[in-house]
Amino acid sequence: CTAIIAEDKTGRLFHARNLDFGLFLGWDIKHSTWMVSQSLKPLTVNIDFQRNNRTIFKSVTFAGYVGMLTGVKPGIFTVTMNERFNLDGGFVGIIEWIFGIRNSVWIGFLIRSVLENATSYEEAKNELVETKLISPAYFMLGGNKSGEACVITRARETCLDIWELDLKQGMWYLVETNYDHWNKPLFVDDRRTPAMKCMNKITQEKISVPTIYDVLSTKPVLNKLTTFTALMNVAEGTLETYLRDCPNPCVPW
Amino acid sequence: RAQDVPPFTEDCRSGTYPPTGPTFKGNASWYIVNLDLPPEERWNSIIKDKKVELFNLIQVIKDFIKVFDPAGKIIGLVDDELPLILDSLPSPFLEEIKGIAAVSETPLGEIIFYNIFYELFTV
Repeated sequence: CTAIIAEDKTGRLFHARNLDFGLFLGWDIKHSTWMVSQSLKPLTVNIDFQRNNRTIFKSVTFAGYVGMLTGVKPGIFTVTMNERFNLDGGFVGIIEWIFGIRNSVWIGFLIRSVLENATSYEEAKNELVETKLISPAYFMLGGNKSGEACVITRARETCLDIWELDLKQGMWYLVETNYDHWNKPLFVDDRRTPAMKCMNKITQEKISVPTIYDVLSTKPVLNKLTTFTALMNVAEGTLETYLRDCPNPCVPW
Repeated sequence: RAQDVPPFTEDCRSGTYPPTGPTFKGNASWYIVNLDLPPEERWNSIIKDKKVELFNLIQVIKDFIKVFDPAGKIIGLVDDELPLILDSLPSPFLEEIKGIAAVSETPLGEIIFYNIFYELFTV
């Protein structure tokens, strides 16, 4: 996955992501694609969660998957999650759960609860930082005020790092893939460098929903695992989701 | 043209929005989930529309597992044991999952497996 949060010169925040999933879960030789990624595309749905006929939050998910990995609470915050691969991974949390240690929360369920119940950027941030998790993760959280954006690097039990937007230092965007931001990505899986290169080329003056879509359409940020691209604008409360394909030649991840 | 050969990093795309062309497969459709409904009923309209696609995805995963487990022991475990072990999933998620399994006519264990798939693959 690749997620980007960026702030333009007027203080508007944009949050976007490519959801990549299905690595090593069967390669379809005929169509030159990953089988699970291909099967997830027609299941992708945008959902308007309502209570008393009023929108509580909007999210993109897969039909039948009740947790959320991407969503916007209009006017308040946006959130996405990227997988964090670790030996102390989700299977350990699941085994603990099976053996009755149930003080951890499933990630998709946590994000949905945060979208449903948190009433501010700070409240959402606290929940994502402090809750014990079944599996490690990266949470990208964007608010609705200038400078309100961060990447939260989580181990299952603790928060390892909070990486904040820092406009005074010229850091007007954050890019997160599937690696700790203080470490280099695996050299065969570096989507961070091309994404940052494109963001730097666009500049803060020209950042917008269309130009972020350009970044997420650039290989290898777009790759054979990319199921959809989601674009969110917190102030307007909008969520746009586009199903993606990466015809050959295209990198497999 | 460097964009089209490994490591695919030379050219940043521009002018791709609004999405068109070979990298665009369509828009995701919109649905409303009414949180005032009982959890078992919230996903009914979505699942009725996406029943075939959900079946296809689960079949792809089952076929993949069968490559490593031709006897089908893992799938048997998912179908028979997972609902018992994971019946402690928090509310309202478990009730929603039960509703989805009923409407899609899919074994509950397989829908639970689908819902914890993301956690499983963080290794």
